[in-house]
Parts: sequence; C-alpha cells; structure tokens
Amino acid sequence: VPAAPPAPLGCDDPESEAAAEVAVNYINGHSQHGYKFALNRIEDIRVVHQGPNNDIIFLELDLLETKCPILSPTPLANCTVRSFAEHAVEGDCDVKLQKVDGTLSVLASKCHSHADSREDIIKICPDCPLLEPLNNTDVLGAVSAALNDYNSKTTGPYLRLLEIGRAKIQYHPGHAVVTEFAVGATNCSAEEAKANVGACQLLPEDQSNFGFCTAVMVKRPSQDLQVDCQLYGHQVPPPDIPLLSWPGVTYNHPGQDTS
Amino acid sequence: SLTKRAVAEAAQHDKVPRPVGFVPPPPPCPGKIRHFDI
Repeated sequence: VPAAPPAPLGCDDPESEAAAEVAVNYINGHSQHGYKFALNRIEDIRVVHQGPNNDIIFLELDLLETKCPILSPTPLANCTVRSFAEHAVEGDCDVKLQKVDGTLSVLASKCHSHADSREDIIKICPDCPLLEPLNNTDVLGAVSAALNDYNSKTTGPYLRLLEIGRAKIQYHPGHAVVTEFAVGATNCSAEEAKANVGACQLLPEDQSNFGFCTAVMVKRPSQDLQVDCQLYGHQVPPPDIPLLSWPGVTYNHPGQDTS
Repeated sequence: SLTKRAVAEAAQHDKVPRPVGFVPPPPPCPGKIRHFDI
C-alpha cells in the first residue's frame, strides 16, 4: 500500500520557518533599494513533491520594513522593525523554493511593498508625522541642503546621494523635514570637490564605500539643520549579487515591486 | 449487502463523541504574527 502523503505543512512548523528564513535572506540579499525587511508572518505554504528528497515549496510571506538600509552590514537579527506609529512599510512576497536532499534554494521571488495607509496611522496617532512622497520639493530641498552642509564640513571623502529612503514632514510643533538617504563616497576629498565637483565620481566597485545619512531640517520657529552620516567602509559584495545600478539618484517609493 | 443510509442518519451515528474540553487544533495557516498586523 503506497505510503500516505505527508500531512500538509503548517505555517509555524520548523520546516516552514526554515524556508521563510532562506527566502527573507534571499530577498534582502537581492534587493538594491530601501531597507531590509524582516519576517512578520508566514501567510501560506504549499509543498509540491517532485520525487524522493525533492520538493518545490511555494511561500506567501508578510514582511515589515526595518530601520536598516539595504546596504548596511548590520545583521538582520539586529535590525529593528519600524513601529506602526513610525508609519510602517509592509512587504508582500511570493517565493518559490526548491528543497533537494534537505538543502533549500530560492528559484524565484516577487514582492510588493507599500506604506501603511495614512488614515490607519492618523486614527491611532493623530500627531504622528507621516511618510511624504520622496519627490516632494520640501524633501528634495532638505536632502540637498543636508548633504551640502555635511560635505562642507567633512574631512573625509565627498559624498554623493544614492537614493532617498524615507522622508516625513512634521507640521507641529513648528515645521520640520526629517529625511533618511543613502550616500556613496567619491574619489574626491571635500576640498577637491569645491574646485571641480564634476570630477567627483563614486568609487569603483572594488573600493566602494557606501553610507547612510539622517537629517532634520527645522524651518519654524527658527531655522536649524542637523545631519549625521555614517559610512560602512568597503564591503565585498557576494559574487552573485549585482551592485547598485548606477548612476543617478533613485527615489525609493513606499509602493514598489521587485522580482 | 451494503445499504445506503441517509447522510444525516449516518452522520448522527458516525459522529465521534468529542471529549469534554476538546479544543480543535489551530488552522495550519496563516502562521503567527511576529511583530504587528498592518
């Protein structure tokens, strides 16, 4: 009598969690924009037996954005998930994996990320500042002023903007633009950049040095600008992961698809 | 010979008595929420 098919996997079974961990690491490892995502919930899992020790696994995952930029070397386990009040961004991913002789590998993934609805946040936290569209002129102006301010004071390399990750505008008390953006070190010192900024290019892949800045630009009651940038130092990217697509600046919109 | 009994009657007879306090297992999916539900 043929053996009865194994009972369907539950979403909280160890095998499902192991598959989800491989999937999340793959998604973060192959993403080039925004922030790292953490697993919030395994929505569904389906296993299709191909043969002895050979299964295809279909996972439906619910992820949440963390505070770690995608290029940060910080391990995902140390990345804090953005709270609901900080205007969380959710990722819905469908991932296809193969499990051969117990080894899991990702065959394909498709994700859609989107910020939580403004109404939901306002309902719970009326005064919480909300995410702004990243091509908002106030946001663009604040990022430009912050990076210029940093470059005018740094003794390190001249930094170029890679992408704006997040921005919020606080309308009371006062008027403040809070931004987060990714930067890359160039082949110029800040001094050299003053002479000929056009010659300042991002460092080549084998010397690349990325970083991240946070800035708060207060407009009222009085003008103030706080900028903090941290460079990660050169990181050797894993061989099968392409580096950021150059050149130019990209704006990581909360709603985006990646495959 | 097999006689086909009405489903309701069969169900009545075949209903397995549940032990007192029986809690059905949670549905296998979706799984637990690790942070919060959006």
